[in-house]
Amino acid sequence: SPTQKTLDRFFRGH
Amino acid sequence: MLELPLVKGDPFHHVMEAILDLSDVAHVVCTTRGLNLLAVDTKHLAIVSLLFPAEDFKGYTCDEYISIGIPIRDLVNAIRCGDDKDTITLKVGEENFGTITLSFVSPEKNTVDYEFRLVDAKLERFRLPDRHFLRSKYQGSVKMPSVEFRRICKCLSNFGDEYGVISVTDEDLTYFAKGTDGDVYVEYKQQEEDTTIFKIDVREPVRLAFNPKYLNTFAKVFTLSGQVKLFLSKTHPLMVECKIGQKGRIRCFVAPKVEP
Repeated sequence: SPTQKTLDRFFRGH
Repeated sequence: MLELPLVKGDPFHHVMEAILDLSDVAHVVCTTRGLNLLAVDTKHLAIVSLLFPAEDFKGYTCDEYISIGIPIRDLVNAIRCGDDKDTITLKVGEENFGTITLSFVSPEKNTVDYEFRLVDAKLERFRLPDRHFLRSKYQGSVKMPSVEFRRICKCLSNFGDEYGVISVTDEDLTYFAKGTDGDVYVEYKQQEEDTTIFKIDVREPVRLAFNPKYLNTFAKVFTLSGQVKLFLSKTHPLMVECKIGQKGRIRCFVAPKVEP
């Protein structure tokens, strides 16, 4: 299950 | 208490079918104002978000804040068993919190009820970046017919499922996919006469590598709307958006792929 941290990391980009 | 009227083939069902192989759980938050769905693929490379305002959902009833995790496969399997003419209602009640009931009522008033366990009844509330944040991160956007977008995604994915590139300048939009035996290029020129169907809007040229498999998965969902809009960034996930109903929308995000 994803967490808010996963989403934040996803949207922060690379 | 939540009552969510569904129809086989409606946007909610379409999204569930599309993400069936990507994710196990759909995180759904319902309030009096409407429904928000969020699903993340198991590799955390793609996200789909669905917003349905209550006014776009005929018969939608929700009198409190409800956050649930719906097992996608169970829900899709149940809907597939139903008849196209059935009236389907998804219910989460106060007494049976922790389970979900999917009721099918035929035109002859025969009923079938499915009951299954919610994945996690107490999920945290997820926050996605707001529209202003997203807009500030994207250097370019392209509006195009969703049917055309689906055709391209299918073509790219068939050719090479692992590596694709979208490039946009103020003159054209190009798609590229690398296959094992060859490559495919698709190019769209901005037409000056008619920008209602196809429109490029860029602050600076953008080139973005991605995995065509994810776009192809989402592309069929976008055919629910006539138009699709792509937002491209050099550093942030590719965002594809379409409008559903009056104020509803579907957004998909695909993480950029690091260039080989």
